[in-house]
Amino acid sequence: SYPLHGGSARGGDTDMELLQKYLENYYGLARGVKQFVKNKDSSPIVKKIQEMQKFLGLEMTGKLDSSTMDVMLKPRCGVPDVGA
Amino acid sequence: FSTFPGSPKWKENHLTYRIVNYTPDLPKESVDSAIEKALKVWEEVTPLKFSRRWEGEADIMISFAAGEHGDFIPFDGPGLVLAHAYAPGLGINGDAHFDDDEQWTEDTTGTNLFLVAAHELGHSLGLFHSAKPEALMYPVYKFSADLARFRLSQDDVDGIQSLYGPPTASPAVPVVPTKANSLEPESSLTCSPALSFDAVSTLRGEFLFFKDRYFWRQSLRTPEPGFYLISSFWPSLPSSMDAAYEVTNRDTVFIFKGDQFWAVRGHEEQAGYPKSIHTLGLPTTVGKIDAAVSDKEKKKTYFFVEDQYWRFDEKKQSMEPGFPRKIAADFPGVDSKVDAVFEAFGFFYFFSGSSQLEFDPNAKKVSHVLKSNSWFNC
Repeated sequence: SYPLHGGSARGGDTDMELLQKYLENYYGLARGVKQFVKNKDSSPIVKKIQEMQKFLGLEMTGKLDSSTMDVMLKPRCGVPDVGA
Repeated sequence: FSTFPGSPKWKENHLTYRIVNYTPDLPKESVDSAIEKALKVWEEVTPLKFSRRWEGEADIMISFAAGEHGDFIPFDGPGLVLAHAYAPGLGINGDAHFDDDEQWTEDTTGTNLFLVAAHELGHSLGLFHSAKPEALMYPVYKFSADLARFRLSQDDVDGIQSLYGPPTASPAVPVVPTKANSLEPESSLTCSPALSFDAVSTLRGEFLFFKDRYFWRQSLRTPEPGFYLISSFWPSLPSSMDAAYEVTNRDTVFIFKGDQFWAVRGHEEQAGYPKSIHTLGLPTTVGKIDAAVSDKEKKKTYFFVEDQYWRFDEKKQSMEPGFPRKIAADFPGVDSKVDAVFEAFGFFYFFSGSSQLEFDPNAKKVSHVLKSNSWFNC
C-alpha cells in the first residue's frame, strides 16, 4: 500500500496546493518539503511536473498549464503512477 | 504497462474473491454482475480462474467505503479518486476499495462500476498504471468509454501476460468433443453487410449469435468471434431456431423453435425439455415466437411475436395481464419485425435483417442504428 494522505483538493486548495498533493500522491514527490523554487528549471517540482506530463501524455512544459490542470482534475484511480 | 515494484504476483492461478459489502447506488445483482464481468476480462487472457467466497477471507476482498476506511488512505468525497487497490499478497494486499461517494452506475451516466472494477482488479493481480491512454490501466477514468465495444488494449494483455502467461486451452464454456469444435466460417459470411441472425443471446458474459446450424460466440475480450456447430455444444437443440434468451440469475439460456422451447446451463442441456411455449402462458393462437429477451434488473422477460409482445414475470413465473401490447407503443422506433434481441450494458439490441437497433429503455428511444454483425469487429 502507498502512503496517500488525503486524496484531493477540496474547497479552497489553490492550484499549486492541488499540484503539490497530486505529485506527492502519484509521483513520489517528497512530502511537505517547501518545493517551490522560483524560476529554477532544475527544481524538483519542475522535474516532477515533467514526469507527470510525460506519463499522462501531455506536453512536457514543466509548468502548471491549463491542459495539465484539466487532467489533474479528472476522476482517476488512487494508486500512484510511479512506484517508490 | 508496468507492474508494482518487485513485480508481486499470485503464486496460484485459482484465486478467490469476496464482495464484502454493496453500494446503495445499484441492485446487488448489478454489482455481482459487474465484478464477474471485470474478473472475466482478466480470466480470458490468462490462466487465472476466480471463484467467489461468501464469508471469511478471500484473496481479493472487494468493498465500498467513503472517506477514512481503515487503511490510512482515506477517500476524498465525490470525484477525483474513485477507487484504489493493492498489489497481490496476504491481508489487505490484493484487495480493492471503491469510493462510495461516487455515483456507481451500470451505464456511463455516472461512474461505470464494471470499468473501474476491471482497472482495480488489474492492480489486485499485479499491474501498475500504464502510460498508454487507450489502456484499461491508464490512471485517468474515461467516461466516454463505449461499453458495448470494451476490450483490453494490447498493452493491458502484454502486461498481465508478463506476469501470468497466456490462457490455457480450455474455453469458458467447455466444448463437447467433436471432430471440429471450432470451424472457420466462410470469411465473407462473418463480415457480410447482409448478415442476419435467427436468434441472439448472452451467456455468462459472452454473446451468442445463432444462424442455421451454427453460432458465433463473441467475448468482449477477444477481437474475433468463435464459430461453432450448435450440435457441437448442444446435440439436441434445433437448428434455425426462432429465439433465445438468458435468465442470468438462473444461469440458464432458453432456446425456442416453433411451439417448443429448450433450456441449457453452460453446455449442459436441462432435463424435462422441450416444453410447449403455451406452458409459459402464451395463447394457443401463437404458434411460434420471433424473439425474446430477459431484463435482469426488472426480472421480466419479453416475448416478441410479429408486431406485438407479451411480458412474463420471472419472479411469479407467469405471463402478466394486459398483454399483448404493440411493440411500437412501448419501444418507439422498433417498427419492423424483430428477428432477435438481447440486453447488454443497460440497452436492448434489436436485430431485424442486417440492421441492429440499440434501444435505450430509460430514454425510451433508439440510440444507435448498427449493422447486425457490428459485434464482430469487421
